[in-house]
This record gives sequence, structure tokens and C-alpha cells, in this order.
Amino acid sequence: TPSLGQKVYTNTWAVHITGGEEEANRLARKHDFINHGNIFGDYYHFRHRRVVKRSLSEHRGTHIRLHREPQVSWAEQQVVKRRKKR
Amino acid sequence: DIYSEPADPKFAQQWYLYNSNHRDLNVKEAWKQGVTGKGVVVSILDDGIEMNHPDLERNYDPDASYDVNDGDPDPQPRYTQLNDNRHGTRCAGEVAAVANNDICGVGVAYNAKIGGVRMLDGEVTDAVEAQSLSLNPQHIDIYSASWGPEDDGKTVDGPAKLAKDAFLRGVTEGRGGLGSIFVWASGNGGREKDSCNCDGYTNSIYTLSISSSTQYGNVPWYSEACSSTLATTYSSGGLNEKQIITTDLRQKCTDSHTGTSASAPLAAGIIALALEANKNLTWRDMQHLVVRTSNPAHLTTDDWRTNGVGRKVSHSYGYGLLDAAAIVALAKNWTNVGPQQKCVLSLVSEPKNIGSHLVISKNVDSCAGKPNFVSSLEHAQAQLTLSYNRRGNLAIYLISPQGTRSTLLAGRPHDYSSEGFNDWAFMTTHSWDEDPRGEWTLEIENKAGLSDFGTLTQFTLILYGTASSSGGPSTADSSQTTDGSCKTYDLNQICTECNPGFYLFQKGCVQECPTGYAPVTTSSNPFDNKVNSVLHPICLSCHSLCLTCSGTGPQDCLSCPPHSHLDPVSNTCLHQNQIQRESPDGGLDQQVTGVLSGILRSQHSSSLPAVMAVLSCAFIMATFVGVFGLLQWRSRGLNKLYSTDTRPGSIMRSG
Repeated sequence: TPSLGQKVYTNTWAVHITGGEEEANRLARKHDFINHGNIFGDYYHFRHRRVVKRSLSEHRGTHIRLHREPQVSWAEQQVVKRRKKR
Repeated sequence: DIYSEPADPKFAQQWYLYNSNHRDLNVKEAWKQGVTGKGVVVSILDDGIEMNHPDLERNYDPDASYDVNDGDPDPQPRYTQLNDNRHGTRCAGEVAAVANNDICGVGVAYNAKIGGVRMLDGEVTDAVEAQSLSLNPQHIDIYSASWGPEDDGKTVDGPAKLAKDAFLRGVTEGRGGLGSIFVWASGNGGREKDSCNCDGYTNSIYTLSISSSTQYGNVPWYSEACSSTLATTYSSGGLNEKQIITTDLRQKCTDSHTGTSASAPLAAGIIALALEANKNLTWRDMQHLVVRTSNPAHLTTDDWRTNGVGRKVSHSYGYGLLDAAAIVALAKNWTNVGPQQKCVLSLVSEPKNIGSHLVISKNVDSCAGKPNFVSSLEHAQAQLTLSYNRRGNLAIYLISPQGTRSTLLAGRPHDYSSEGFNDWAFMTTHSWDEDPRGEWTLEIENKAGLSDFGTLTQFTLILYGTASSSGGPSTADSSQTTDGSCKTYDLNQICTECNPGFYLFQKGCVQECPTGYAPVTTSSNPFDNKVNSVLHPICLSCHSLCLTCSGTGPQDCLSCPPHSHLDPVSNTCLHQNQIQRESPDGGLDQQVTGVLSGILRSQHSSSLPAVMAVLSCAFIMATFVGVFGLLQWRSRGLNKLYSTDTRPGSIMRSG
């Protein structure tokens, strides 16, 4: 169990990509992601095929490779948010 | 045109929609006005909705639905033996269960379109939240969310980058620019003494935060009190008190839906009725309507207070129970409120010791004379950065110039974090429509430990509102604008000059200037080449030091805001504890009139440890010098003794 305040990293990324849906799909394929669709604007929701679902450390390699793409201006590996139904 | 009551078998038991004792949400009277949610689209952001439920199927809207968890358009919940994922389906039925189909009961807006986003049943991330909150914003009118960070009394959590952006995009671009409407369940952490101000979703200015009442009008055991709650609906929670009837998973019907989860969708349904009555309402109009029409009657709590504009408001209920008939009636004739102004005032930017009690009072002019001037308040935020060894021991209060006291944070005994607050914008709705000019007071108080310590490093007051009390029923405002009183209009049909006997006030003419404004006659040269000038009677804002005035200068005060008194000789308002005053130079026109004695007390008490330290040091030094002197004296004596001993083998000792 992660300690209080410790981040739990998922296998998903939020990515800002210029060039539209096609470009997002191309980059997703190139880096072994599945494009889970547009969040809003130029932000896309990617899920990696091989990165473990939950981890206490971020996956730097995947992140850096994705960030190296000229069309990617921002990317963030997503962390788990603890949410409760009310 | 002829109203007929729904014939659904459970309708008679839906006590919260209509009740002969009038302890209800007055929904039947709203239906009688001809609104049932037709043409309005609501989406439930939760664990999915059972789209083939017989009581939802006819109103189901695939364009208001999505499965963010699996990335497909089907929001059907995942079925488990314990029916863990029934939440969204229950909420959906409250909004839009179909009427007159012999199944279960009815939704508040039984002709509205209903969809669901499956986003809670899986890993929730910033991207998942943002994608849900911004699903199809030109199609979906209202998003209803009955979830949030843990209500454990120790969590402080709010939307991260993308979700925050989603709210902002929603209110600025959604519904063709009128703004998406986000309805939020205020929180179930009552037993843990949680505060909904520590939940960044309910505490957001972009959400309508809805709390609960039991059937008999009491505060439910799970209810959280906080100043960001706007209004309340029934959802019970008390023993032997009836709960909410709605659709349930596996095509069933339940009469035991409860919690704040049961409150938010009822509110979403009522808001859908108001939106059908007037499709031009903006997201802010809706909040104005809720504030004006919610009803405190029948709700029991000991914290009802009357705010500066005469409205009763409570930390448990906000402005009271939503009244469907009243909000629909007011919505029909509502004129959009003016553009939102945002006045940001940095009131503390240097560290201040909190100690056991810190009080900071500042006089503000709400950006008077600037384009972002706020004279009629909507939300107010106190954005704080502070450290404290035990966060849960703190209570924080904000008092408006009209004397409305909001509890921004009550003590949270389970919150033992030492993280403090980092740029946390505590929000209050309690001063809605008040004039924010005058003295604001922030109080930080230690509720428990004697040895607690911490520092306030930043206090920014953010005032949202309008530059006038614009907006309202289209027939209203007659007190401000008198028909036929305008002499000259510009090309945009905005009045630029009034007939004799009237004063120009904002975009209209008034016979008397409202409180806080002075009648002034300004002259202007209508044509550049002509010498004779034209006199324009106009209402201008009083100086920030005055409450009412005869002119716009600081020496024209007729009365003063609280904590100031009028000097009858100079006609100026003097602060009771004024110790310093910054020059009004620099065009800011913001007089920062001193720090109250509370701060002095606080600073005084905060200097005590330093004094103690200095005295201790002095005592140690004196002791050291004394001991040193004593040893010196003794060694001299011994030296003398040994120097006389000349026997072999004698030892020479020195100090």
C-alpha cells in the first residue's frame, strides 16, 4: 500500500500534440500507445501497451521519448487520484 | 396546457417532489408552469448508467454518454455481485426517470435527455476527470457529479491542471459560450468533521455545490458544513426518515438512495427545469437564480445568519432548499447578469507568525476606478499560503465589510498534516450581492494545541462579481433605470445623457444615486471647437473610505463602513485602530488602512519568545562571567600559595 501522499503512477499519459487527431494517432502508434481520445483542445489521453498499470516510480524513458517529438509540447504521466462516490 | 400528475406507481411516495405539508422541493408547481426538462441535456459523471433501464431508456442520450474507463461510447456499468456500480444509474433516475410508464417513480426533469459517463469505475486521473468534465460541451447542458476526494477529514485535494482547465473551458466555451453548468455533491464527511472547503471541486466557483437535509429539515449525520455550499435538496439520512426513490441497477427501483449523492442530481433536475424556462441563462445566471430563490424555511440549524443584503445563509445549507417553482418563475423573466469582473488584492505578502490567533484587517476599494471594479459580489476567495505544524488545529474565518462572517475552515481533528495550505483558494458564497468595498478581516485561530506554530506567507483576496447590481428579472431594475428618463442614446442604445431630474448611473438613469454613489455634475465639451460645455448629472462611486458620500473625495463622506468613524470636522472616515496608511498614489486608489490591534497583539505575543531568548542568553553570559571571575580569583589565590612553595617537586598550577 502506498504511504499517504506517495504518488502512484499509471500507464496513461496526457499529451499536448499540435497537428490534430491524425498526428496524435500517428505518435501513439509510433510510441506503442493507444489513443484514448481527445480530452479537449490539443490534449490527448494515451495509454501505453507495455508500461505497468501501477507503479511507485514514473516511467522516464517513455516520457522522454514522447517529449522528444517536435509536435509534443507537454506531456504528463498520470497519477492515481483517490476519489469516492458520495 | 392542462397539467396532469404523473401516474407512475411510486410517484405518490416521492415526498420530496411534492408534499401536502409543503416540505418539498416544489417541483409539482414548476411542472404546472409547463416545464419538464424538455430540450435540456444532463450527463451524470459517475460509474456509468444502465442505458437500457426501462425507466431511463426513452430519455437516454448517447451523445451525453461515454466510457472514459474503456475508451468506448457505451457507458453501461460493470456488474458485480454486490452491485458496486449502481451509483450513476441511481443518480440518473433522480434527474430524468421517465414519467407515465408504470415503472418506479419520475425524475425531476422527466422529459430531459439523460446520459452518463463511466469514469469512476477504474483508475481516476487528472486526464480522466478532464475528459469527463469536457465531454461534448456544445450538446450537454448540465454535468452532475456526486463524487470527490476522500471525505476523511484530513484530505485537501482539488482539480489538477487538466480538470481545472476543463472547468474553465466549460464555463467560457460550453453551451455556445453561455457556460456549462456543473452541479456537485458537497461531501459526506460529517462524521469525520470534514470541511467541503477542503474539496477543490465543491469549493470551486464553477460548481454549484449542493448539500443535504433530512426529511424533517435537519442536518444529516454525513453532512459537511462549509462556506462554499450554495443550496440544499432533500436526501435524508436520518433514522426513520424517508429517503429518495429512483432507478436502480439491474432494471430495478429503490426507495433508499441517500447521501449528498442523492442531493446533487435533484438539484441538476431542478436546474434543468430552469434552463428549459430560459435557454439563455449563463452559468452565472444560474447561480444568481439559486441564491435568490432558495428557501431557508423548514431547515433547522443553529448557524443561520443574515448576510449584508438581508439573506439568510448557513454553512450547512447555503441559501436553503431549492425551490423548483420559484427558480423557474424567476428564470423566465431573467436578464443576463453583466460580465464577470475579477478584482485581485494582495493583502499579505510577507510572512506573519500565526501563533494562536492572527487577525488581519484591510480596507479595500474593490478595484474602483479600474475596469475590473466589483461593486456587487458573487464569490469571494481568500487564497492562502501558510505553514502549520498541525493543519487540523486551524480554524479560518473571513468577515466581509458588511459584517458577514464565513467559516472558511473549521477545526478538523483528524487532519494532522504539517503541509499547511499552498495557494489554496478558500471560497465563500455567503456575501453574494454585497458591496465588497470596505474592511475585510481574516482571522486564523488555533483550536487545540498550545504549542502549535506556523506562518502565513500569502493572503490574496479575490472578489468576483459585477460592476453593478445588473441582471435580474427583466421587469426589475426599475429602481435603477427609469423608463423615459434617458435623453440621449449612443449607437449601441446605451444611455449617455439623462433628462433633467435624473442621474446617469451605469447604463441607465436614476432619480437617486444608490448607496455608495454620489450625485455629481460633470461638464464636457460636446464638440471640440465649441466653448460652451454641457452639464451631465451622473452617479459616481464614493471614495473607498466612505460608505455614503456627497462627493467622490475622501473628505466627502456622509457615513463610514464598519470599524471606521466619521470625523464631523473633516468629513473623513477614520479607522478606529488606524496606525498606518499607505499613500493612495499610483492610481491604485487602494487605501490599506492599517493592521488591527489583533495583529499587534499577535505580533506582541509572537515577540515573547524572542525576549525570553535574549533574557536567557543574558543570564547564561552573566553566569559564565561570574564563574570565570570566581575561578580567576581562586587560581590567583592558589598561584600565590604555590609560588611561595619552593620545595622540589612542587607543581605550578595556573587557572
